[in-house]
Amino acid sequence: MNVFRLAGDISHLLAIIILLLKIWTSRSCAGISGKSQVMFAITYTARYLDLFTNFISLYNSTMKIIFLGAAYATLYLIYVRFKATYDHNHDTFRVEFLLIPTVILSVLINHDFSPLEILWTFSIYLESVAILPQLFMVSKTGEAESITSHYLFALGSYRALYIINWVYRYYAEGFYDLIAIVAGVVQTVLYCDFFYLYITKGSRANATEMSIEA
Amino acid sequence: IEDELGHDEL
Repeated sequence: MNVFRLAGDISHLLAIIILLLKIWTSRSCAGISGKSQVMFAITYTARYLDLFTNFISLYNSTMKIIFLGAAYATLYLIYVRFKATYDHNHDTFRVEFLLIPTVILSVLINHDFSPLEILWTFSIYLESVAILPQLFMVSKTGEAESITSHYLFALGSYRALYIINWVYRYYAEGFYDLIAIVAGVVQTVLYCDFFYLYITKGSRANATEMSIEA
Repeated sequence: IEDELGHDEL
């Protein structure tokens, strides 16, 4: 554990809390891609199955349980509690274009051809592209509420901080995981356009909305 | 190899 990794985890936690609070307090999930949230739930379910087989630390297990719980709580809010506000007409990204290639890739390129390891690899590949339906939705409607932008910024920061963590770990511990690094870089690159807009447009004093031109 | 694959990140 190093400071970059911890900051990344906190940023991830913050993103999840921002999203849950936004939906809960506004009683609406307008502008949120349910498809991205479904893929995040699949991601954490596939990755954290090792909760039952591999104990790393109390911190590690606690965070896993929180991330899993929050992912399913988010799905509940979108698809059950505030279903009427779900903007499915704009959430039109074809998820099979992400699910099928990531399943195939995880079977072909993994560290070990075993069920848990393939599921872990699948979760890494799927997470790297899971935000695409959300980014697609934002570019399609041409705007994101500022709170949705903060969510995306926190989520993107989490991955960017993980990259710094990997650079640190490579030099400090000689540790590196090529699958996680390549997928993590892909994931972070997807946020670059958004980061640019968030920093240049989002910092205006009373900006309440930000536009994303595709 | 079991040890090496104990993914310790979230």
